[in-house]
Amino acid sequence: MKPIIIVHGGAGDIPDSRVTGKLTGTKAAVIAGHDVLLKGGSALDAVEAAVVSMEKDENFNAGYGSVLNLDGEVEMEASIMDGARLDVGAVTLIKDFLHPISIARKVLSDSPHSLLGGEGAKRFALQKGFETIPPESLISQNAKDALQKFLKHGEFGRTEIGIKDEGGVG
Amino acid sequence: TVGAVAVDANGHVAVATSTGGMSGKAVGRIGDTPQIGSGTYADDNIAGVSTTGHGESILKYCLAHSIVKLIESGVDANTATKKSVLGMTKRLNNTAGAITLSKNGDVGVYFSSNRMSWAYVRDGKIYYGIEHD
Repeated sequence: MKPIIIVHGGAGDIPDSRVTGKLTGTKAAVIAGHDVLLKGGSALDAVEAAVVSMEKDENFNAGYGSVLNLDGEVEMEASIMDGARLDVGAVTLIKDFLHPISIARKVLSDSPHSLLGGEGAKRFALQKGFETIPPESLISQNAKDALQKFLKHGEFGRTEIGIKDEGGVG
Repeated sequence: TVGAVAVDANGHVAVATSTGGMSGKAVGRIGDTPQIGSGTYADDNIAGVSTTGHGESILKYCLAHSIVKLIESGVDANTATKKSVLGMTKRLNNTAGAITLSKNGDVGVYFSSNRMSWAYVRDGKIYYGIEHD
């Protein structure tokens, strides 16, 4: 069959100021994934490439540009699933790595487990050759601003049904 | 949150989803993204789905898996995506979005939030958007 790929860059109350960046980054990601498919790559390779593209882009809430927790830290999660074998790999509560999706892929391929979190996920990633980066290098100005807005509101955004805040949803 | 769904030349379906979560979340909070069936699901025999939006609602509704099961019952990809997202929003009063590819490459895109950026490539042409309709 003809290969096909689709991507998303997040849902929510995306302000007008973020629309162009979102569209540019989303198109770049789908092209990155499609290029893999055109070269005969697998669906797993293609979805990883597409997500890696967006994890590098501050316009998205993943990797660099991730929103911040109450301690002002980036704490990320990712998952990947292979529909051929119903096999999965996932990580959660992971810090200091630019590409959580690639670590999740390694959990899928190189671990007897499906989901690793926190310190264990970090240890696994280091064992598999992933390198940490300074935590502040994952933090964008937009993420800092979003946390300040959240702290001012004092409650979680609930998308347009509740308060309007771009940091409100994934 | 970001996500991707692909069907390759051999008909294999794969899905990837990655996120920083929600702004101001508690330290240690885990959302829908790493929970299979909520943020991500893929089955070569049916479809693949990646979701985004209000994580606590998505994981309670098992949104990705609910879309896949609707497709398995004979609903087309776009209708299944819309029906599940709206079902979650109605039941839990929070919004979400999802992208879907059936095993045959049929596309589903729907979101109950104000906006969701998405893009796909078919026959060398890029289709993309961020607004409703």
